[in-house]
Amino acid sequence: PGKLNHKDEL
Amino acid sequence: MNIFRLFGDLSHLAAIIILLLKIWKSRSCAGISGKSQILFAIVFTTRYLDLLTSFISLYNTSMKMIYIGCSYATVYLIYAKFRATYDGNHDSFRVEFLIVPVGGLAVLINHDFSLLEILWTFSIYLESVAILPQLFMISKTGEAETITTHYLFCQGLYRALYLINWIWRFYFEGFFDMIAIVAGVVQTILYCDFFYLYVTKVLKGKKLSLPA
Repeated sequence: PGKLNHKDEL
Repeated sequence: MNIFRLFGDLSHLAAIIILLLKIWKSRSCAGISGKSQILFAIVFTTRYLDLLTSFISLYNTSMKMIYIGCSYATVYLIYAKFRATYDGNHDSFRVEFLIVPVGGLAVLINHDFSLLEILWTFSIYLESVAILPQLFMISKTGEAETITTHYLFCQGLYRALYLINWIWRFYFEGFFDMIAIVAGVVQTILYCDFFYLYVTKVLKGKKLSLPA
């Protein structure tokens, strides 16, 4: 699992 | 999207609407920390600049617009329209002690040293402590109106639900964002004391009053 940001989150 | 994130967003939306309606209908912002509301307006402004650069979904864009609109409207009501009812004496938390360290941390610890990313990181760190002036004000006044406690409960519940959302996303999607998770844990921990009082007092119909 990467440390992708949750830019789809509010 | 999962059920925890959806209910987290709805809880957050409820908190924002409850507060705005409370001030508007009672025509008073007594017991409300204007400083916390300014911090929340900063949180949304620095976090949602991507409204200008990327489109994710209608839900995402509309919720961001609502959050920004309501937070600025709330700040306007507190500091302009109902300024006479603003309790400045008890809203005395030194927010510079929050903004400066959070700003420094955002520059030091982030995922990418770009302006948008640092502003997003600043917003995440700031949100985790933005409620402190409000909690501090309640500790100084020793009490809170029941509607204010419902606002705080929804506000605290939203990030707690996000924590479950992140567990869900890690397990099912393999995604995790350590910065958002650590800040979310800190944010939720800050509400624990309030959650205890809310469950043991407000839900039993009593007024929330702290031992002065």
